Amino acid sequence: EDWGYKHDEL
Amino acid sequence: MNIFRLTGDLAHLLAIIILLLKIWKTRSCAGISGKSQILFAIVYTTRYLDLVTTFVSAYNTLMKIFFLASSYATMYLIYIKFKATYDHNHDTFRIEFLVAPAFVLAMLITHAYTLLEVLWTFSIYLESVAILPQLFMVSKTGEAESITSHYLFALGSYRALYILNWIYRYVMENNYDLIAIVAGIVQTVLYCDFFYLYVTKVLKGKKLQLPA
Repeated sequence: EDWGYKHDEL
Repeated sequence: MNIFRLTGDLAHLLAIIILLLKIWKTRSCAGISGKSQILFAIVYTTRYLDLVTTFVSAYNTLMKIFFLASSYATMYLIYIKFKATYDHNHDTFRIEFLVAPAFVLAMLITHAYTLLEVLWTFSIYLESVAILPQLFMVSKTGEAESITSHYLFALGSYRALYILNWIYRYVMENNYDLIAIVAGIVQTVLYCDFFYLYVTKVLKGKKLQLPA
């Protein structure tokens, strides 16, 4: 699960 | 961060600033759907819970705080400060018909069954349809002020630019999130009819008026 991607985008 | 993502974020920021300025300068929220603004506040609240768990960058934190704060400020202007100008007779969309299905769908199709993950997914689904009460209001009254049209155009462009960002990320970083992509496409498609009217009417100096 790519959490970084999820937190980064608005 | 790539150019599509950045311009998407800036379009989103611009949309919110246009809306707040319009309400503040005219001292009126006529033509603005309070229901859509409630939905946006729910969207940001459920998506940006990660503000307290994860730090990405100052940019990321500031933007999230701005989107959260501005959505609550907009609700305050519509439902409290300029309540007398709120056109509630034309803002009759039942938001539970959007919130409930978005929640059910988030329970059915999500990456993981954790509270933050399900709420993130819910916010993505809800955002894709959150503009419907506003579009419904425009179709009901048959017109929109130019400034409201500019707001809608900037707000619609933001997710369209995100789609380009997702294509870029897929090609350059082999990174993608199917839930965000499908919802983002749905969201953008909902604006298509409006985009057409915006380009053919508003940009030519005419008021956005639907045929009777």
